[in-house]
Parts: sequence; structure tokens; C-alpha cells
Amino acid sequence: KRESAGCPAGQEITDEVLNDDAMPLYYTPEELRACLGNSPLENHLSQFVTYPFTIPQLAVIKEHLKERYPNGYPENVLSNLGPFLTMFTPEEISTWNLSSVDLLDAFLKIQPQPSDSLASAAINRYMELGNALNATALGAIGTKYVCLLNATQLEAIHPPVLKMVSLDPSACSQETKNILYQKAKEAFSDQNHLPAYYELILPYLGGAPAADLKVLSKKDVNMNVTTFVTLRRDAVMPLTPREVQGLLGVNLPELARWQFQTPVRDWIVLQQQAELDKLHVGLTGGVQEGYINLVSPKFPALS
Amino acid sequence: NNKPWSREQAAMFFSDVVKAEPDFSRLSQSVLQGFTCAAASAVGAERSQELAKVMRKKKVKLGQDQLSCLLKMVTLHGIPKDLDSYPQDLLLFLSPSDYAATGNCSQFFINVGKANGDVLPREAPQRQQLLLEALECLRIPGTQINKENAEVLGWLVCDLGEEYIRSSGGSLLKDLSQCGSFLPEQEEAIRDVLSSGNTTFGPPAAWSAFTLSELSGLIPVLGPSILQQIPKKALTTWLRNFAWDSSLSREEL
Repeated sequence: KRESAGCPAGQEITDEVLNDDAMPLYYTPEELRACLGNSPLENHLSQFVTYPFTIPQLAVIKEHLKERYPNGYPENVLSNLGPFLTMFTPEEISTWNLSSVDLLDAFLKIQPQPSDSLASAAINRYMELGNALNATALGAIGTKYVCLLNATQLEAIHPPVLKMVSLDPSACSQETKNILYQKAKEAFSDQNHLPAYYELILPYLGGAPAADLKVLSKKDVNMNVTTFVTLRRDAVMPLTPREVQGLLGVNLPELARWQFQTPVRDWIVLQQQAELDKLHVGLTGGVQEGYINLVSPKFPALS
Repeated sequence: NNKPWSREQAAMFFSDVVKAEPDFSRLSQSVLQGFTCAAASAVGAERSQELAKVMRKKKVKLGQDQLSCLLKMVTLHGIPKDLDSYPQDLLLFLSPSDYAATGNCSQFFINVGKANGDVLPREAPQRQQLLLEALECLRIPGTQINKENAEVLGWLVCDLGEEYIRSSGGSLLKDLSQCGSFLPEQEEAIRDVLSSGNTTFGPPAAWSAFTLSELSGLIPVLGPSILQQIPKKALTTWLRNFAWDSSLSREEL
């Protein structure tokens, strides 16, 4: 009542105003503060958040919502915050009642998508409240946020869940890639047809050990060179030229374009040039006949 | 075969089902889009040519890796002489000399200009190479490109440097508005051309909501100095009618 009292006559924010595509944009922050009073904002929140409000206008709306819900936001507000989300801090989010997977899903799908720090706060809060990383939760986290999961959270994933989500952890830390690869390998181990298995495991290959790459090299998978160069360095180095040929198949000639970049360069210098020549793709820089590579022993620095 | 699949889902069919299908034309566009390089060996070189031709007929959209692999399979025993029977997007990975047995360089670039340039990432060296070859083929000596040539270049105009944009005046704007993003120097050149008023759109002070809708692909480039010149009524009408379902971000709006 107090707020409505300061609202200029005829400017009350009614259903009609909220339905007019751009009208509330022209309210000054002061007018918004005064006129939002008893407005039916919640009924129009999903539409209201799409208006390109200024930061001071957003601050007023946040304040209004805070006053309206002193004991925490209800589900329909939490899942429809939209651009207002940028006005909240991770600390504020860590107190929210993100108690269901649907709510986490709705929160992470808010447009524009939450920043990493806000998403991380929401995921941590969701798990802190005892919720599991099931297919819906992991699907909501998706490729965009999967790298935010820590080792404990990743270990909590039940492998079959990976069959129901589409993730690409290629931008994550090596530790994350390693854990997810093992989970994915277990998840897809029942896939008998190789091209299908390869397509499924492909996004996770950045965590594959050498032994598994050696097995794949016998299966005609025609790996892209762009995938090959993202494999674990310690997994690529033990591969023989024949095994690399087996992995790349029709894509082998493209390796020549990458031969001066890591990890291809590092791999080439470990190979016998005669073996590289047998690939007929013009790889140079291998060990010539009669030479061996000596690895210098590393001694601890003298104190 | 009658259901709409995602590419990842359709990839699963290529393991066994597709390679065993004697008549690829019986397969739907949705299934064919699942072509994977891992399944290519099983399909074999000859049948890959058959498969690729069916993909053209069914207008199957493939990604960069799929196209590059399909091309390797199709050209395993040399470049076919009937490249026009294969998916147009395969041409993005070829040069006019590879096309010589099929047609001349202008025909090559007419097809390339209509292909889906988004398949090649902005930094892909093939893009710049294709553009240079296209300018040579169309015998464009300086930096001025007329409307006819702009039409042939199609998506390739998105990679033209600022000097081309400035010298060509308004003749590139229609094609440029289809590009998703620009380099900062391209943006500046577009702004200069638009604010000069020497285009079919006239000076910004004379623009209407209709002009803005025609220029919608260039709106994020405009900048405050042009926006301030646009009549307020035109801008607000456009904002109400078009910003609603626009792909522009909040900051751009």
C-alpha cells in the first residue's frame, strides 16, 4: 500500500501493462519501485524477465521479490528468474531450497544461462540437500557445467546414467576426463556393435588409457585427427605407428599437417623413422636406424 | 525410418542396419544424417559414393567431420567426374581444380556460395582459401564487388575484409546481414557504409521499422551513434514487433 501510494496515477502495473510487450521498460527505477507494489508480477514472470531492463531496474525487481518472499522463493519464481539471476550471488543461491531435480533443471536452463559460479553454487546446494546426480540432473548440468563437478560428485555418478545423457567433457580437467571415461566405458560395455560403441565413447576418449586405444586401433574406427590430438599424452606415446594407422584409418594422411604440433611431434620423435616411412604420409623426425633414444636420469637437486 | 532422430541417435543405426541396407534411397533423411566415419569402412568406398548421392537427393545436412570423412571415402579411387551429383557441401573441402572434370570455376563457386558455409569454423584455413580462389575466378581485381558477384559469393562475403565492405558500398549489405558474426574491423566498415546513407536504405534518420527488420542481421553491429539517429518511433515499433522473438542477447537488445 505504501509503495502503491507513490505510483503516479494511471501507471499502476496491472495485467494489461504486463501484457504490453515493452511498456514496463519505460518506467524509471523509482516508478518501478512504487508501481510494482501489488502487481500480479508472478503471473507474468516468465514474460516479464524477457524485457531488456537496465541494471538499476533489475535491482528494484530483485528488491521487490525479496520483500515479497522473505522466507525464500517459491518454485515458480526460482525457475523463472531469467536475467534477474545476474543480480544474485553464489552465497545467496547456497541458501535456496533447490530440493528437486526439476528445480535444478529449470534453474540451469534459465536464459541467459547462469554463470559458472552461480551454476556451481546451485549444483552444490542441490547435492548438499541430499539429491542424487541422476539422468535428469546430469542432463541439466550437461556439457556446459559438467566441468564444475568435483571428483567426489563425479564418483557419485552411477555409470548407466551416462547412457541417458549427452555430455562432452573435452574442456574439463584431466582428472574429470579420466573419471568420466571409466564411467562411460562401464556404461557402454554392453554395446556389441563397434561403430555404435565408438560413437558413444567418443566424447570421453580424452580420458582413455593407452591399453584401450590399442584395442580401438584394431577396430577400423577412422578416428578424426582432431580427436587424436586431444587424447591423453601418456596414452598416445606408447602407441606404435601401426596402431596409430589403425586408429586413424582414412584420416591418417591428415596427421602430416599436425606433425609439428604436440602431442604428434612428441610421439614422432619416439618412433623409428623406418616405421614412420611405412605409413607413406610424409612424417619426418623419427629416430634414424642405428640411433637409440637415451632418457637422461633425473637426480634430485642438491641442497 | 519414419521418426525424427537427432544426429547422435541416427549414428547408432549406422553400425549394422545402414551398411546392410541394399537400397540407401529407402532410408530417410533423418537416418542418413547419422553417417559416421567409424561406420564408413564397413560401408566401403563404392557404396559410399552411392550413399553420398542419395544424401544429396534427400538434402541430408552433415557436419564438418562427417563431410570430410565422406569426401575421403568418395574420392578414395580418384575424384569423380560427376561432383554435381554429390552433396553440395562436399565442395567446401575441394578446390576448383578438383572440380575441373565436372565444370568451370564459376560453376564451382556458384555451388560453393550456396553451400552451408557454417560447416567450416571461422578460423578454418579452407574458408580463406576458397575466398581467394573465388575472387580470382570471378576476376575481381580491386576491392569493389557488385551485386551479381556478391550473390555468387553467397556466404563467402562473410569473410571479406573491411576494404571490400567499404569499397562495395551497399551492394554487400543484403548478403552480410545473413552472416552470424563479424570481426571488429568488419563491423566498423559496415557502420561506416550504413551511416554514410549511400545505400538503398538511405540515412539512418530516414529508416523505418521495415528497414530495421530488413537489416535485422546487422542490428547488433549498429552502435549508439547510428541507433541515436534512427527515429524513435521506428525503433520502438521494431523493438515491440521483432525483439520479442529475436535471437539477440539482452546486452545486444
